[in-house]
Amino acid sequence: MAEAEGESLESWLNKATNPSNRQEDWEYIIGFCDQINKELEGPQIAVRLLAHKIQSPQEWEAVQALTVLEACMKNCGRRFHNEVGKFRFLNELIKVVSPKYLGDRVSEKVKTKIIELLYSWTVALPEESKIKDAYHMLKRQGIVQTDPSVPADRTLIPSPPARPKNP
Amino acid sequence: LGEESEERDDHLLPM
Repeated sequence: MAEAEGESLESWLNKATNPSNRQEDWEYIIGFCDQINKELEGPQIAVRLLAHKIQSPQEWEAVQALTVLEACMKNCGRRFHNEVGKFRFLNELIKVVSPKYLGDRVSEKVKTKIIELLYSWTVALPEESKIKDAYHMLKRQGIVQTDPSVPADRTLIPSPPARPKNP
Repeated sequence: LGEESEERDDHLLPM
């Protein structure tokens, strides 16, 4: 296991989104999630760092940052959801997909992934009303035309506890 | 109080 002593949120995220990674590196992604949970201001700092990476002009860096964001939403609980559910962060995602901001310079892959994530959170986190507001604004602007079909495991809905596998 | 003022300052991006 990697030596975690002295690692900061920033250093974990730099490793998790390093453009020279050949594939997503889950050791670093989970290291970042764990560090968020350890720090008092973890979620606030993490969303700021993530927004910066998601706006990277390098597609692979941005895609990895979105994977990290998705992992944090699954592993860092309500404290993290609350930060993502603020316009301060949501606006940073909106900037990436909107042609009025960065949208024209960003790959379709990154934009599609952002829209899928936003939609999955509107389904899984109905109490985070600002996520819905942001998503519906993108629809009104025509940036989102139809709701994406998000696989069930991409949403945050926990699996039913007593799923009968062998009825 | 801090949280309340943060809430007031949190606006959707103008489009």
